Amino acid sequence: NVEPRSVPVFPWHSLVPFLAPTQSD
Amino acid sequence: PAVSSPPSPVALPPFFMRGSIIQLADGELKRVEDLKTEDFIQSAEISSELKIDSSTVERIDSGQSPNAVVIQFSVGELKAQVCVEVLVEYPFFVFGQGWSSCCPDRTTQLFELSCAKLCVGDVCVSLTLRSLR
Repeated sequence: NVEPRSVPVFPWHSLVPFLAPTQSD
Repeated sequence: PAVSSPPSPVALPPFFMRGSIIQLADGELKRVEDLKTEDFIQSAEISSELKIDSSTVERIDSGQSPNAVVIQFSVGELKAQVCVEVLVEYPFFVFGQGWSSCCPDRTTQLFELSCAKLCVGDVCVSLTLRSLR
């Protein structure tokens, strides 16, 4: 039996390349 | 004469490759090429740590290497200035438009990800940390 290769799952926020400076609410 | 360097996909984030599976904040799975502006907005709305912001492209300059660019963004209502140096093929998500990069042909070549040309004035999705209480 061949184990199915697991497909990597990436979190949505990894697609955004930077965190902007935190702004006060 | 122009010297073309070979593509080096191993140095690039794998999640921009067409077909990559992305998990939204509510657990839904989508392919990277199918993401919409609403997916980012809704994911940020239910995130306890991140909130979405808009970053307007103000300048695009050459970077330190031939394949790099320095992009200056104006972020949020306070117009905080942020510069990032990325490879020309690095895609950003533009509100209402989708994936865009400084060299869409190269992005398509490397990632098979359809892209528009990133231009000054484009408004990109960005994230900020929610204030810690």
